[in-house]
Amino acid sequence: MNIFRLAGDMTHLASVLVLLLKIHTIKSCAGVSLKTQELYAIVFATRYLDIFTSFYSIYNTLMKLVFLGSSFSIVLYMKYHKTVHRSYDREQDTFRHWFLVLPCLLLALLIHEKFTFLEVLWTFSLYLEAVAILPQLVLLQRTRNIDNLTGQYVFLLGGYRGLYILNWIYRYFTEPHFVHWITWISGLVQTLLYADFFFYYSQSWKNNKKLQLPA
Amino acid sequence: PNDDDVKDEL
Repeated sequence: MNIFRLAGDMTHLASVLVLLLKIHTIKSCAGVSLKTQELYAIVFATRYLDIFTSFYSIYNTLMKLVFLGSSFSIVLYMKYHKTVHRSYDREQDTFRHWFLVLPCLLLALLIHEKFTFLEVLWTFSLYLEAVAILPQLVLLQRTRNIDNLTGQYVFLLGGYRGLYILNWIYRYFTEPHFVHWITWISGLVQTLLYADFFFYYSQSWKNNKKLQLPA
Repeated sequence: PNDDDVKDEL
């Protein structure tokens, strides 16, 4: 475990905590895309199936449980908690997210490292995670007033992806056999999707203004 | 080397 990887995981954890704080404490999910959250729940459910078959470390298992538990509870909160559900921007959150799932599944069936059930699902989860943020980014663009917590949530998620790229660069140079093209390319695509958001986030921070994305 | 080294990532 290197410092970039740990920082990436902690940033990911922080993003989830920020979102849970908003939903649990403020009882609001305004500006949060349920579509993206559903995709993340699928991502973690398909990637972490190896919880039953392989053991890496206590850290690894605990973090997997945290991400599984938090992603599913966020979805359930947004769908079934009366107060939280009322704050959901249903009319704005219209991205056809199921249309992302099938192409990712087909791609995983075609391009993978090993053709086994767990491996194909694991690869599918990488492809799906790469595009899972799209409904959220579209919703942000449609939302006039992006509150601080929602902005921070997306900023932290993007930061987590960026740190993972540094982690791969570090591992490539320190672990001679560490070459994983599928992970790298889907991770890179995922990080690039945040580029636009990062630009406007840094602008609003620099000018000390409220975050607003151009339509 | 472990084939699944990347799987220790989250």
